[in-house]
Amino acid sequence: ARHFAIIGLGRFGRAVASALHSMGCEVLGTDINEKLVAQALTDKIASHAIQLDSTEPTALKEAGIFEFDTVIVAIGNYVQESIITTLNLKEAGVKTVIAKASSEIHGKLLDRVGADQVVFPEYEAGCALAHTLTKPAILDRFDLDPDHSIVEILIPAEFDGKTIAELELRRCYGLTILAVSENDQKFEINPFPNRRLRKGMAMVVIGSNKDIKRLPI
Amino acid sequence: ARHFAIIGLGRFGRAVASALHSMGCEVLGTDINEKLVAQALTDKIASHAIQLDSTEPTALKEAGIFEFDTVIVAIGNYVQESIITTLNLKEAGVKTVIAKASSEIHGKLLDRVGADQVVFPEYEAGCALAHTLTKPAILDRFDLDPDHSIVEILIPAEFDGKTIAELELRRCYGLTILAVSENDQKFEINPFPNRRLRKGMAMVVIGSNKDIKRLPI
Ligand SMILES: Nc1ncnc2c1ncn2[C@@H]1O[C@H](COP(=O)(O)OP(=O)(O)OP(=O)(O)O)[C@@H](O)[C@H]1O
Ligand SMILES: Nc1ncnc2c1ncn2[C@@H]1O[C@H](COP(=O)(O)OP(=O)(O)OP(=O)(O)O)[C@@H](O)[C@H]1O
Repeated sequence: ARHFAIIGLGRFGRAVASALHSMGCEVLGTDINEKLVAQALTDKIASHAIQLDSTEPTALKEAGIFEFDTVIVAIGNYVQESIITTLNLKEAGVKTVIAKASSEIHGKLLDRVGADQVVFPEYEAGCALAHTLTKPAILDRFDLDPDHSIVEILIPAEFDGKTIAELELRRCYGLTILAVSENDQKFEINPFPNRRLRKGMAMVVIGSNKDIKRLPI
Repeated sequence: ARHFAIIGLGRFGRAVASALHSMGCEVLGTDINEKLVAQALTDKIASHAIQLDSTEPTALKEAGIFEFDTVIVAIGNYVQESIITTLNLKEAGVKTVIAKASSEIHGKLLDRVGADQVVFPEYEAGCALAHTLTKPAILDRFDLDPDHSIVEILIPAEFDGKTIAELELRRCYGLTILAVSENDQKFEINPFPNRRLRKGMAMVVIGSNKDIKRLPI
């Protein structure tokens, strides 16, 4: 099984640990705060958990953190601790260090000290929410490249009662329908052209962002 | 233009404000911390920003927050403040209140006081990272329903040098290819069957999760 170490058991660190642990991975959780270490063991979100200060290289070495292929640094508000920890790990030869950043400058500093991947959980979630608020008809979005996406949209009023064939989405909009929701829970993949669309249902289409913007939503 | 009020200008609140503001919406940002209010104005992430304590209904009324259709409560660590604020807003008749939660129990309390939508930014980002760590070949995932997804995957070694037609993905795996990457930046939508796949490229497929798990990745 894959081994992962997670430094920092805040909301993000706990979520990573718990998801990895439930997928059968070996997870070592660490935090400077003894209470959070004990909580991680009680909640069974990690195989092991150790209290340590990750800015101390000897503490990391004794806990065996340097033996891991992948270490996640989930320290957000304490920028200095996050940077020093990442540097400690890369200098000790840890192959992949993934660190969470709380700001653009934090991200730049992490890049400088050798982080292999930087994630911005709050920033990405904030942008995603803003998108759903301004385009309420777009339920979800999967960006393929700067010009193309897959979007899940509420069936516009203009499409209500029409079949997929009648709508001629490819000819009129350059978009391809991938799936249509039957109800809240289930999608039908590659629906037949004679499938009639109803207001309140959702459909998933793929195409260029320019064409998606032309939909009457 | 649409109007939005955001209570709490931490990382998440700022990201929502800044994204909405850059899309041309009217944004009012508030926080109990005067420094964060001043920072929001300097960084131009909102049209207006006011210092207030959102647990005080009169402060919310005087700031005009009750006139907004949609208010985002971006207070995470202070659960009591988040809950009281949400209750104040719903009792005053605000149509849509979206609140950020830091734990499952926080989410349940927000539901109880009438939040229209609850988001878990750190939890969702943690799970997403865990998925990419355990299935490194799956670059990105778009969940359609519990049984079906769209996934972007690295072309497996077994598919290297073969054309889409030769692979017979629909017959052998029940999956449909939607797009193939030409390089890091650009995807080709609905590629021709004679397109040859190369290791290192990525492809996007749609189908059932059972079939996706059968891919040699
Ligand atoms: N030097 C350190 N060694 C180990 N753990 C640390 C160190 N410094 C901070 N931490 C821990 O990292 C965790 C996360 O830190 P912080 O509060 O900065 O992140 P956050 O971004 O608010 O987290 P989240 O949003 O995931 O809740 C905390 O539990 C904290 O105790
Ligand atoms: N009663 C209140 N009225 C207005 N703002 C408040 C109140 N209580 C807390 N806040 C503000 O809400 C903001 C976010 O709070 P908190 O630190 O709990 O969230 P967080 O989940 O760590 O945020 P993020 O992860 O987005 O950085 C803080 O800037 C804080 O000053």
